Amino acid sequence: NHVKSRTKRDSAEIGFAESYLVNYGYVPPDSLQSGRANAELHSWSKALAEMQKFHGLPQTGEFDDATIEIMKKPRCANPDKVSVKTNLKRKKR
Amino acid sequence: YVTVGSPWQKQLITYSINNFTPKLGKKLTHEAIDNAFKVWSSFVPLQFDKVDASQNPDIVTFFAEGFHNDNTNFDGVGGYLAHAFYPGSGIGGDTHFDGAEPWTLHQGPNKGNDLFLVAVHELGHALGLQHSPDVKAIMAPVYKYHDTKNFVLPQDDILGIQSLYGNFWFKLFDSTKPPRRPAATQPTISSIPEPSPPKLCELSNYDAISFLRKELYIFKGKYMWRRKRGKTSFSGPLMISSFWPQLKNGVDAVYENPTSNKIVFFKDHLFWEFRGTELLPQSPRHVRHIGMQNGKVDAAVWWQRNGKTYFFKGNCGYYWRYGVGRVEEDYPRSISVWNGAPANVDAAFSGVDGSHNFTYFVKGNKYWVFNNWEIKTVKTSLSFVDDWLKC
Repeated sequence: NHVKSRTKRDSAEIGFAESYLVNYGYVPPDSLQSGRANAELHSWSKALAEMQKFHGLPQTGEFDDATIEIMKKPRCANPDKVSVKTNLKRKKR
Repeated sequence: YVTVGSPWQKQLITYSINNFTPKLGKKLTHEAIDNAFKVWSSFVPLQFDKVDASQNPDIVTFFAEGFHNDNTNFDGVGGYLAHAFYPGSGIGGDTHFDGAEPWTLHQGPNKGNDLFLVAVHELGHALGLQHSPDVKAIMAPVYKYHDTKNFVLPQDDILGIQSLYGNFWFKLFDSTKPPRRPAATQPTISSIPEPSPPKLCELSNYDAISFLRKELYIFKGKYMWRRKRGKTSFSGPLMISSFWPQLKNGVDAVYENPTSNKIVFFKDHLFWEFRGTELLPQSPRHVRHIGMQNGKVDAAVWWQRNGKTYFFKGNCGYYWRYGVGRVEEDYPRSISVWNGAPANVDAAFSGVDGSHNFTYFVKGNKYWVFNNWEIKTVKTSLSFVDDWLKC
């Protein structure tokens, strides 16, 4: 499914969606390294389903229209997932 | 809701608004952010004092664009609207808004991003809430318009913030007394300290009493106490608003109709219908919608025997019978029909241990027992405190 949904979409949208999953804590940042990407297709699909669940969308695990649409909506920059607190590294103002 | 493990460990939290968005100007920017703080402080015992940025406040708020000295650059219109750091020293609690966004205030949906709404969300982070998967919650990650003129903090957010600070209060301070307010560095809006939550055993009267989902609830002021099934003691006080956020100012009467699966609260001239804690459409409505010309129902009780609900108005000693949708024609009648029951009753309930053979009338801290089948009072003026509260 994941490969199919990726081929349907242009690479810019895929790139945007994958950055979204990383930015908001659904996928660890190092998953973006191309060498590993294929090995982790399953984790992308799983991460996508997790993001869809968090946002009240059908958990297809695919880059479908509803998912891309909600990814484009203005939102808070804080991550959704507790584990990856990208904006909490700093302590000093 | 999702919380962080470490909320603020104090009750007085200072903040500064270091600049403003020219799209709203300074006054509206401050109004939006000040009111956002007030939303949270109306549900938890936190006090927010605005100070100058030079006083090293706990929460610094400002507008910026692009890179702004932390590790999350803003990205122009859309995308990131703002972000906030969770409670802690230094940058902890700080809240940054993307100056490039089309900031508006009270302009309704589809008109830019309402600064008040985004500020409520971001300050939720600054107080220790993470994003919530409840799409109705203000802590949902994607911007969504909520009515800002009559803003009601969604239930999920109330439960979240009270899970951080409601216990914090009782844990940190003697639960019978509110924390002593520190000398305010500048006159606060209302320097009258919050009255301490009442002690159930010391109450001389009650606003409303009812079995709800087979648990006995007692309501007084903004607080309620709950006796779970099979228990003899009550838990509480809890804020009524922690279950029913629309009722943060208290209730006059309440009843549950198990057949329609509705819980109905009365306050002044309005009534609210809930399914559990979910507010049903059209609520609140004026009591004249159910045929009661003027307001303030003092007590309400549903009868399983005939499926009717009875409303009592204390000071005039009348009662109404309510069928489907409105009170019945030849009502009100004098409460003397309930011979032996007290005239200006404070509360009434039935359904003790699931049976509806008796109606209990409560006035002050006394109660009367009315037999629903013999249509007469069988016990009078007993001590509610001794028999029900086990004080």
